[in-house]
Amino acid sequence: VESYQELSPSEFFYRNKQLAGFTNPARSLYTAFRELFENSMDACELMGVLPQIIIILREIKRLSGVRGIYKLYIQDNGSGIPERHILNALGKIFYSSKYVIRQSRGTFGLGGTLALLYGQITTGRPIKVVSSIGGRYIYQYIFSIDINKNEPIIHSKKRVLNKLGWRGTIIEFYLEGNYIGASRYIINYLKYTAAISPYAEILYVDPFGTLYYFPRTITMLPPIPKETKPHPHGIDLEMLKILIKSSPPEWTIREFLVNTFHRVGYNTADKFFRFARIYPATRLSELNDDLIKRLYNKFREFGGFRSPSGDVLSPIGEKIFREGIIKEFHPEYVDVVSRPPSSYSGYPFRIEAALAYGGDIPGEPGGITLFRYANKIPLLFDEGSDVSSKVLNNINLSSYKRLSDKPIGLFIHIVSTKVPFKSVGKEAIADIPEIEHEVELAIRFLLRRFTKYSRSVVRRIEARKR
Amino acid sequence: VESYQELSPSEFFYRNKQLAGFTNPARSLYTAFRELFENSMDACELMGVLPQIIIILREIKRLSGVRGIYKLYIQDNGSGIPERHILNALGKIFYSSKYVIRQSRGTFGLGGTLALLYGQITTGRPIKVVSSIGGRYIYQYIFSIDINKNEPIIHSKKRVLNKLGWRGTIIEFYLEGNYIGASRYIINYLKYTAAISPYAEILYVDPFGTLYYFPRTITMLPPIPKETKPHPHGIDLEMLKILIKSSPPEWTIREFLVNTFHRVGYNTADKFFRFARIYPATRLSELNDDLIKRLYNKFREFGGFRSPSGDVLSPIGEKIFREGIIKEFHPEYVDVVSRPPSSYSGYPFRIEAALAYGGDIPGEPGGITLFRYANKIPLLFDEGSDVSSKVLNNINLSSYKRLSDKPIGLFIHIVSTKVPFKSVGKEAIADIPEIEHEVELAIRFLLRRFTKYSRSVVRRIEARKR
Ligand SMILES: Nc1ncnc2c1ncn2[C@@H]1O[C@H](COP(=O)(O)OP(=O)(O)OP(=O)(O)O)[C@@H](O)[C@H]1O
Ligand SMILES: Nc1ncnc2c1ncn2[C@@H]1O[C@H](COP(=O)(O)OP(=O)(O)OP(=O)(O)O)[C@@H](O)[C@H]1O
Ligand SMILES: [Mg+2]
Ligand SMILES: [Mg+2]
Repeated sequence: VESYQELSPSEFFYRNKQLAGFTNPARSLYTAFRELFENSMDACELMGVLPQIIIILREIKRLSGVRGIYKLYIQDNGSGIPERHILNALGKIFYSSKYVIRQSRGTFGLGGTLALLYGQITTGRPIKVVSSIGGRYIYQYIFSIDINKNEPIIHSKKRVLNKLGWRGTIIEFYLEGNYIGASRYIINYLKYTAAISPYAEILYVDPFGTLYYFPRTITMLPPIPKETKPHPHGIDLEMLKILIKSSPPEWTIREFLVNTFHRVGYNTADKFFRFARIYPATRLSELNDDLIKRLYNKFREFGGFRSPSGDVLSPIGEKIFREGIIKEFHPEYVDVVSRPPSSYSGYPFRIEAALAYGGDIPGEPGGITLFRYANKIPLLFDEGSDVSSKVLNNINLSSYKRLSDKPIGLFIHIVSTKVPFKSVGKEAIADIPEIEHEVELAIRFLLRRFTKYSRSVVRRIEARKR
Repeated sequence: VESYQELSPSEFFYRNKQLAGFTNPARSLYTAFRELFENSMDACELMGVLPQIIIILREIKRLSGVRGIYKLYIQDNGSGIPERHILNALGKIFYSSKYVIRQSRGTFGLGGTLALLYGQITTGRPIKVVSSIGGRYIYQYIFSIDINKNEPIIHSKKRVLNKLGWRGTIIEFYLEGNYIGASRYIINYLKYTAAISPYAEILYVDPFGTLYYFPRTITMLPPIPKETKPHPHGIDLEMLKILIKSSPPEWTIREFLVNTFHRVGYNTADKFFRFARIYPATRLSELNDDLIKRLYNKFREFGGFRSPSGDVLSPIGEKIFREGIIKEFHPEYVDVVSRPPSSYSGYPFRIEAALAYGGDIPGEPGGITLFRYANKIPLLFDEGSDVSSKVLNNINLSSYKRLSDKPIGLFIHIVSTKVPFKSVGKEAIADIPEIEHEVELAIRFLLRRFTKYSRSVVRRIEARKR
């Protein structure tokens, strides 16, 4: 006889934490590190603040083999978390400020919480968080997570006067890990972050006591990402019903369209109603299910909606991208391209890409090393299932005659209000046709320009010989 | 100022349904099909019943382009769902009978529910389910899903006398799809299922009215998978605390070990306590946090626990596997190997593999076409991120001199009480070292034998020439 059970979100991800990158102790240590780091970067950039992030990882106790218990300390100068949200933000799965339509690293509402939960289940120790939004007080909580209820359990709460007007967040917790296995991924993650975000100051002290310092080499920030309204092509019938229900019932559907959707003005709305043969002055309260279905189907068919605007996005920008790659890899040649905005399913996105040759680019001579990024996050795993990898493998590279005595680095960065990650572990991007197309255009553009450069180098060498 | 929000599980997966395979209309139609089919296969096999599954897919309405509204009808002769669980099982995410430690296709508690939810958000139509566990009544519910609350909403409930003693489940619902895009995947899915489960009778009527009939060609079922206890190497500190809390406090830790864990008898327990220097007669009620931590660390270090038993698993079996491949692909040569049981992190698993040559095996002459299966589910997508693909790519195939005038099919089947899927879409398996090792041994074994067969064929041909 079958036994039926309901799991809370925390129970589900506790049992299936491998879905989020918490597989073995080395990978789990890396995942915990990056999830908290990404939270700190978001907290700074969403406020328009130049990030300063300090991470200290210490080995507290060696277990059997290469496993150990570590203490992770991370501090940022970001937005801080409002006092009433601190415990839920970090102690509850599916609690987030990233559930809006806006570009950010965070998107699922579980990464940071799951890192802390992983620490709890491997060490039994409580978590300490200190945060202030720059106001009168700094708050400190010590808590653990009730996995069964998906709720934080307060152990202690302290409040001190914020005499220096500090703003930011500090998290301290313990977790099992394997630093021997994780170190090169952690260090590469920081290095690749510095390459794409040279405006961030990062200090990292590893368990051996080594300080890795990535200084800020540029003081301009990319634009702050903007929250945007949904696009008519990005919604389904259920979402349309929800949007209608949460709008004033006296609105006409004409007002509803103009107020609810991204880039829909009165002209576009009127064009749509003529196309759909729907009476624009119908009140929302007068809509029945059949009318809503018709509205929805006409939404899908109408070709006149302006495509999502790229203005809401926050690309790195060619100048910053170039600076970062030069700082971290000192290549002999670097070329950056920023594709114009595009969209898929109503979500705007842009591809920024760079090709770097020589210097400290890792890899085989003549080989191409792929560096993948999404919303400024370096993606170090699952290259085989990523769209950029697929595009690169389908390009006939022999048709691009190029220098092959040193490694080539190909940097692909995708920014979007919704990056189509293939799993909650955020390591690979799905091969959405529009994205695949844009990545291919960017790569071919860079390869053509590198072919030109290669020819000029060869001509120069031959001229010198003569 | 940031706006914090909590999402219910259904809201989260509604927004992120692409994580579960609901990407475009073609892929979504395929995913809905397979999720419901896998529920039906589980319902039959977990009861030891030869499956008979009927699926009818009709196009109700053509939308723009290749998209259409479809009606999916699926019927099985499985266990049925007990009346009080019907609505939650299908109308609530994270409600499941598969949350026990036992091999089954279902594992996450969301696939079928998400398929029905996808239908609801694309068509607005309610869902009909009819089910009986073979008792006095057959129950019919018409319902929809409250996405905000993660709860089913009853539209109507009917109960009729089960005069013929029928047992099983019927689901009828509507969903948007693209059958032109999905058809080859759906038909291959059924074909590959028939290859590995020739004891199942499958009738499928497609939107063109074509009947695909996969008759039963064998009447022996694989063994029913057994539920098992947790293994000491498969639990973390949190799980140990939960297990202790849910045991009678008067138990000694010696009794606790023997009653709670898989394959731990009094001899093993006593060996463990000597190794750990823990007093076996300590009552659970006397344990404090430090003692539990010590118990947990010693669990990890103790090498004397017997590895998980493969008896709880339900492999296909070499005989059935061979029959199925012959029936579906009519190869000239087929060889099957069943590796002995192994385990990872306390979870038992086994690899069954087959190599088939010629006949109707698809692919290029001399090329190897990979057919991947996990717990009897054919995996048709994400080959590039799967462990079997990684293993095959790392094998130097030129060292196996073999016939190359026809395609070769390599079938890899993994059964486990916990298949390490990389995402909730269940299309690729993570490269856990123990699994990677076993897959490699299986593939090399089959290649060696095929090399032998190839040599004998060549010798025969040359003998004939002379
Ligand atoms: N260092 C920080 N500074 C400010 N806010 C933070 C910080 N860390 C976490 N938060 C808040 O906690 C919320 C939850 O974080 P968590 O990492 O669990 O999910 P997320 O970042 O929203 O999504 P994802 O799962 O994609 O990481 C965030 O949305 C943010 O509001
Ligand atoms: N055809 C069926 N016959 C009997 N029980 C069923 C059937 N379909 C669904 N169920 C029940 O409903 C539960 C939920 O199904 P659902 O597909 O949502 O999740 P799951 O199968 O448990 O896990 P997964 O997400 O991996 O598919 C199942 O665990 C099973 O108990
Ligand atoms: Mg986060
Ligand atoms: Mg299921």
